[in-house]
Formats: sequence, C-alpha cells, structure tokens
Amino acid sequence: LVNAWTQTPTKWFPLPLAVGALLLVAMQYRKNSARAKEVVVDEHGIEVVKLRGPWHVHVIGALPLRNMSRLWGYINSLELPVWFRPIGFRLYAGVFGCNLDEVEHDDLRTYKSLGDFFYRRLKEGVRPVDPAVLVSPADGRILHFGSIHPHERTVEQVKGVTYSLDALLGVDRPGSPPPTPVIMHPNSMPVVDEHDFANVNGIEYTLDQLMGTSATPTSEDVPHKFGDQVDASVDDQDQVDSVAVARELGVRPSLQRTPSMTPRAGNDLFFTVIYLAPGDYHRFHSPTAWVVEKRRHFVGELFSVSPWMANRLPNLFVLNERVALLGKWKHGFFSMVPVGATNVGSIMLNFDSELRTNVRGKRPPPGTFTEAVYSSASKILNGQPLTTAQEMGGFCLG
Amino acid sequence: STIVLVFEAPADFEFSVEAGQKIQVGQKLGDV
Repeated sequence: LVNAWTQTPTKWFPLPLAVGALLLVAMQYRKNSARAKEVVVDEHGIEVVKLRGPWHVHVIGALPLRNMSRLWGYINSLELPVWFRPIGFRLYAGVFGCNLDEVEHDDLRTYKSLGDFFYRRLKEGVRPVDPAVLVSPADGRILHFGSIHPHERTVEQVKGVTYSLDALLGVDRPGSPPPTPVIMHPNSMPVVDEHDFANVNGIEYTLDQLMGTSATPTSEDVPHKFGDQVDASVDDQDQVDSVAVARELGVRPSLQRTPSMTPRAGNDLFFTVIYLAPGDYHRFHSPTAWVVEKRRHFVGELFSVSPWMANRLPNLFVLNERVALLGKWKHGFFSMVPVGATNVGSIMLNFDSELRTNVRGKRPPPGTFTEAVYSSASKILNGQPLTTAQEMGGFCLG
Repeated sequence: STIVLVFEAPADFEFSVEAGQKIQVGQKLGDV
C-alpha cells in the first residue's frame, strides 16, 4: 500500500468541457426539482412564484437575461449610416415579415436605428377599427383565450398550463403605504372631455367618485416625486417623505374605487393572450373605452415569451417583467398587462412618462410591485380615460 | 412581447377569434 501510494505515477488528463457542463446542468436540475415541490409563501401567505420547468428552461434561466436585453437595446439604438438604412430595414422586413407599405415614413432613411424602426408608427387609416365592444390592442397572434374559473382564479397560459390571476395582477397587501399618484403632465395625451367620454362610452361613475374629489391628490396638492414608491424595499428618502406628506394631507388610496376582480352576478371574468412576433408593429392601443386607475409594475425576469417558451415554462407571464394596468369599463373590472421579453424589455406608456422598465439596480423581491394611481388625470373618472383604439404605448428593443 | 387582457363581462360575452389566429389592431376580439 505504501509502495503504491508513493511510487504510482500521477497522470493528469483533461476532462472534456461538455462533461463538466452536463454535470453542472444535472446538479442545477436536481436542486430546482427539489425546490419545485415546495410552495414558497411570503409573510402574507401569498405564493411566491418560482422558476419551474424542464432542464433547458433552467439553463435559459441561468443566463443574465436582463443584462443581455439592455445590451441588445443599446446596440440597436446605435445610429446606422444613412446609406445602409434602407438595405438593412428591407432585409429585416424580409426576414420578419414586416409590411413596409404600412409604415409611416416611406423613406426608410428617416429611421435612425433598428430600435427606431422597430418602434415605428403606421400610416393613418391602415388599421380600421371594428365597432365591436372589444377590439385587438395590438398586431399579433392569439395565443389563448377563455373564461376564468371564479373559484380557482387561474388563467391558462396555453392549454393545460395555468397561472394565478392574483400573481399576474397583484393583490392589495395589508399595511402597505398608499400608492403614489402620478403627476400628469399637461398635454401628455389628447384631452378627452370627461362628461362626453362618460356619456359616449357608457362608463358609470358613482356620486362618491364625483363628489369625493376633494380627497383626490392633484399635482398641486402633493409634491410627489412619482415613480417607485410604495414597496417597503425602496429606501429612497424622497419617496418615503412623499408618502408621509400624502398621509398628512389625508390622501387615501383609491383602491376601493377599482371594481373588484370578483365579477358581479351575471358576469364572468374572461382573458385573452396576444403574442407579438419580432416583425409586428409594436405599439399597443386601447382595446375598448375604459379608465385606467392604477398601474402595477412588476420587476421580474425577461424570458422569451414565444409560443415555444410559453408551452414549456409555467408561470411565464408571472415571472417576467410586466406592467399591469387596472381599471374599469362599462361592464366592470378591466385590465391590460403588457409583458416584456428578452428582446423587448422596455414597456412605454404614452400617459406615464415616469414609468421606467428594465433598468439596472437592485431588484425588489419576486412577486412585489410598485404601484401608482392616475387619479389626477381625471377627477371625475378617477383615472386616465382611453377611447377605443387610442394609442397607449408600446414595446421598445432592450 | 405579449399582452394579456383580463376583464369582467356579461356571461354571454363571446370571443370572435381562434387560438393561433393572426390579428391586427382594431380587429374585433369579441362582443356581448
């Protein structure tokens, strides 16, 4: 034994890289499989959604998707040489199926970068609006639609793969500070006369909403630095002060004014999911006449949301960064949730210039959100009124 | 990117689309 120990020569040889990578993947898979069996809840008993799925989903999840997305956005914001723009954009249009006859500017040299072209507008009148009560908010493909089971409160991502409605839209957490009112900038949106809007679109508002406006913060009342409020993990002193000022002024959150997500008698909850492919027009419009009362910004991952991924990753739309817009229409509760993806991590809202998505910095705990209310946009309607097919915002590269 | 709509409507609301169908802005999604 002593001889073998001292005299046997040590022969080193390289382990193939693939074996090492496979070993790491297997270890990660075992670790995540064990985690998948646990249901993690926060201090309020609300389930915290974690990454679950087959091994290749975990491999993708291990990538720095948010950094990749921002790098992608930066690269595509670089100004292209004027001579190259028509060639490059025609090539892009050919690969991804864009109809160049519809774009606002016939002269493609007008678009300075791929990001600029990606966020293009369309010519006036190329998208006629159907008189139906609900129209498509975007160009894309219907992934799924249906009704939501009133007791299970789950939404089908694709057939057989569900996620929680509460996780998607967020729930009010007891004890959390009131949401920050957004300071609406003058002329940020076309002015809509509140009475006409309500009369034409059949929006009902209560006497309390009409008369209770003295408690509604305005841009003059509340010297708020809008934005990121409310989450206890945000330690910006200005924001803490703003919330304190709002409390002193007696500003109450308008949460109670939003219709409940529980439908009234005779009504049901419905959902639809629309996927926008890379070549599609990437601005989104109002799908109906409604009032946006609040927005909840969930900072999350930026997985691809392609149908391939939607079929493999449960809770995809709950894991990804998204902006849940909550409000009301003539039939009660209404919400619209633009969900970001790796290539399009930036979500823009025309009526909310302060919203910033896919930014660097410390990320809040999973499942938490920052909330803002649009009560200052319209005192009578208690939110931002939108008419059918009105442009609301869009997705930008990176 | 994806857009999810969740809304309350009368129980007789009917979608006028099919899964997998291509759709454009302003096209009918459903009606009461």
